[in-house]
Amino acid sequence: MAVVNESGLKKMLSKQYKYRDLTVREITNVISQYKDLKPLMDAYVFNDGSTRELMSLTGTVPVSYRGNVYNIPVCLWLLDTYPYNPPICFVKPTSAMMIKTGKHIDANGKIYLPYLHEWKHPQSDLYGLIQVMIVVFGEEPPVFSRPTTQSPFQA
Amino acid sequence: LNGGAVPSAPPTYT
Repeated sequence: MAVVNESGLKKMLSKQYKYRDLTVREITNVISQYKDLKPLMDAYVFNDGSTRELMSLTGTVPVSYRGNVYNIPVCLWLLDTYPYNPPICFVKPTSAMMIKTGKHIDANGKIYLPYLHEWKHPQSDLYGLIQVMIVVFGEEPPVFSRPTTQSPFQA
Repeated sequence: LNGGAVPSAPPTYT
């Protein structure tokens, strides 16, 4: 896996991102603090079915819940207007997990938070968003482990 | 090489 540095990120974001230098600076800051998040370019599918190559931060964030720390899998998509629009955020359950829908999570795993709803650069940023997620998920986890009693290995 | 942390979740919600 290539080492992700600022110049590498700038190349990945090419000219598509209107505020590339701001975006790169934020990503660099966040991945230095949250080392289990990785910047990736991938195809994002919009509601109308169109797709676009967008940058995401994909990986896990450490969430403390009832005295244990869990690595909650998330994917934060950055639009090409970032940071002037909020990221589109999802939990990404593994096959061993199921989504717990609620005030902050829909059945697709999409994350809804006042922090995203009220997003305003430069007061809002990825680092602040992740801190909010960690607090909110620590009270109400977005995923739980699936029961293992019906494992096919026992069939 | 850093593959990142293994995803984990709290025990089954009941």
